[in-house]
Amino acid sequence: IIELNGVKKIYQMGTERVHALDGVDLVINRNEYVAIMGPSGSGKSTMMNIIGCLDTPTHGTYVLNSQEVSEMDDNELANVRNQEIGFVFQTFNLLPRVNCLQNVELPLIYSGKRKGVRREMAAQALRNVGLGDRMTHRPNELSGGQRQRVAVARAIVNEPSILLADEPTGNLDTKTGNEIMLLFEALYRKGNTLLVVTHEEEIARHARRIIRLRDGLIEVDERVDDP
Amino acid sequence: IIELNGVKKIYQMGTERVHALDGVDLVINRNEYVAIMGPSGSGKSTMMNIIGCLDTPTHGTYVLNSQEVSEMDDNELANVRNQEIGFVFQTFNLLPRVNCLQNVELPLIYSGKRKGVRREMAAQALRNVGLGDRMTHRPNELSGGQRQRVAVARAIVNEPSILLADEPTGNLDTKTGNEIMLLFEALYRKGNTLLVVTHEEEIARHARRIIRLRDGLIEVDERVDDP
Ligand SMILES: Nc1ncnc2c1ncn2[C@@H]1O[C@H](COP(=O)(O)OP(=O)(O)OP(=O)(O)O)[C@@H](O)[C@H]1O
Ligand SMILES: Nc1ncnc2c1ncn2[C@@H]1O[C@H](COP(=O)(O)OP(=O)(O)OP(=O)(O)O)[C@@H](O)[C@H]1O
Ligand SMILES: [Mg+2]
Ligand SMILES: [Mg+2]
Repeated sequence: IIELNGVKKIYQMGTERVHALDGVDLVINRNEYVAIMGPSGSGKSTMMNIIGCLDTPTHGTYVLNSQEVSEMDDNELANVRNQEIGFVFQTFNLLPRVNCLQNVELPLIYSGKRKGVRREMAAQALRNVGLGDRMTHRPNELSGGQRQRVAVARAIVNEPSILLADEPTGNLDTKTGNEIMLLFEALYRKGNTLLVVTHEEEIARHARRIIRLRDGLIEVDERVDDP
Repeated sequence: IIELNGVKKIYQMGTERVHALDGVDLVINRNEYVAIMGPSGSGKSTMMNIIGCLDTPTHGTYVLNSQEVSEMDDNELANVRNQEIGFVFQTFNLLPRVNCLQNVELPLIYSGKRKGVRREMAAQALRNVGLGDRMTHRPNELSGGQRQRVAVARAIVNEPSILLADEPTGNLDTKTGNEIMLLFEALYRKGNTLLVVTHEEEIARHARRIIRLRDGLIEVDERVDDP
């Protein structure tokens, strides 16, 4: 369902050209659970942003669910970003002026859920990440790891068919991180597709396939036995 | 040189009270290397902000270098924050509109270094964290781990006598994270004092003492053998 062909992302910086992605070929099928690893600056977030339709390649093509993304109109793109794909950003990207509950309700507003239903689904998602007692806090009234968990709750609240998680446990202690991985496993077992960027081998081991990037290219792509 | 006595930080949220810190007693001597661990939300960043003179306790006292911090005037506080203490923030807090080099030069401007000297010290600090080829990039033209490393470079560029680092390797792969720990070790061997918040046991093992928080209180405080 996800197909990158010869994808490059090149930034022009004065006289210098930065190859964030340098020719990536990748096929991911429905209901796969993939970990993406690689050194800092190797292109992981850039690749995730392209897959999530938040950025466009400078070269190559991206086919999502048999449709060429560069040919989608604005409505189709908005639909993909807001309803088909859940995204946990490396920098969380929460709305600062509303509280956790309202932040997590946002994808449910897009999918047309009624107010009472939205409120309960968002509350449950927050309880699932251990933030049942922080629902009325705004992001700046939370710890770093709590903000990260709100970002996770928002990404999975409407059970997206594709979850893209960029370093979802980077600010979490081991126990809390494992709770997040249990939620991901449950989403995966319901038939959804997961791509998780992580720098921790322990976290990567939850996936069934590991892709390693280096300097904007895929260096390794291997199956992992069921954990 | 750092002494917290009965320190509490309590937030009033409507009818609810959140005890971010619930009575912390802590003594840290000159040239100690301390790791601070604990679950997400246990009070680590709150404690670091108080130690870094960026926040004040609601109860208890904080004595820094034999001086009661609550009795310092604005000039003394500014001096402590900008010259004595280096702080790596959990959310980096880089200036978005200037490039890496200018971000790292900031502490050197406060310590009155001349322009040519500042520029060279900042450039060297960036090379030390592996960003020699990213000096003219602005923060939004960098990866998450690269921004984290700029925050580290800025915190250590003028060799502060106290380094406070809140999750300095949370977004870094193992190899890059180890390079940062080598820089910290060098700073420590020069006689400085280091407090590093981390959720990774591997990183904590570089320290000589581990403090574990839970629910705003110190639960464990133990020496670690030289690694
Ligand atoms: N402005 C605020 N208002 C209300 N509660 C707050 C505020 N800031 C922090 N808190 C609460 O204080 C507690 C401690 O926060 P702190 O940021 O110190 O945790 P932490 O140990 O650094 O967590 P993490 O590992 O997730 O970064 C958290 O439960 C948080 O929700
Ligand atoms: N707007 C930009 N302009 C120029 N270069 C950029 C820009 N955005 C990213 N880059 C560069 O592209 C490369 C890849 O960035 P990317 O964010 O994908 O890395 P990453 O693998 O996610 O790293 P990390 O593990 O540190 O988060 C980096 O070297 C970065 O400096
Ligand atoms: Mg990244
Ligand atoms: Mg914190």
